[in-house]
Amino acid sequence: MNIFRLSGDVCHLVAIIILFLKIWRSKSCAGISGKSQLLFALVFTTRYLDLFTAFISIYNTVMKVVFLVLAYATVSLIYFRFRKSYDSESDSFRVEFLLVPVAGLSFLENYSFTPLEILWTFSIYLESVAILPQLFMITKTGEAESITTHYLFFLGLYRTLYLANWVWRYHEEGFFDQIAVVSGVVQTIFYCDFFYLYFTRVLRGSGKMTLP
Amino acid sequence: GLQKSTKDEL
Repeated sequence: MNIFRLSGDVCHLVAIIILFLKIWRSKSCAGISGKSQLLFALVFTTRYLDLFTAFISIYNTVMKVVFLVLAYATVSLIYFRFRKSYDSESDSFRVEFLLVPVAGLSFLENYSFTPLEILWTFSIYLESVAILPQLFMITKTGEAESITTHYLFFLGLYRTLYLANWVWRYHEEGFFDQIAVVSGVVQTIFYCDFFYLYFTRVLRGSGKMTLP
Repeated sequence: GLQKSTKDEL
């Protein structure tokens, strides 16, 4: 464990909590892509299958459970409790265009052709594109509430910090996980445009982020 | 470098 990974995990947790509390307190999921949240729940489900078979640390186990519970709780808020406020019209990204290539690639490019390893690889590839429906929805509606942009900021920051974690682990431990690193770079690249808007619009105190 | 899986990561 290093400071980059720990702060990355904290950012990830903060992002998930920001989103959950935003929906819970505003009793609305307007502007939130349910599809992205479904994809994140799928990412955690396929990645944390070793939750009961491989004990790594208390921290690892606790965080996995917390991420799974919050992911499914957020999905249930969007699709059940506050489904009247779910804007399915704007959440129109075709996720099959993500799932099929990601599933195909996880069968082609993996470390070992075993169910657990392929599902882990699937979760890594899927996570790098899971935010696209949400970013697409923001471009479609042309705006995002500031709290949603803070959620996206921490979510983008977490994987950026993981990139620093992998640089550190390569330097310190000679460790290099090609699949995770390449996917992490792709994932972070998708946030670059958002980061630019976030720093130039939202942090200037303009509150809502409106796209040009 | 040595390739290890990131299974100890979240």
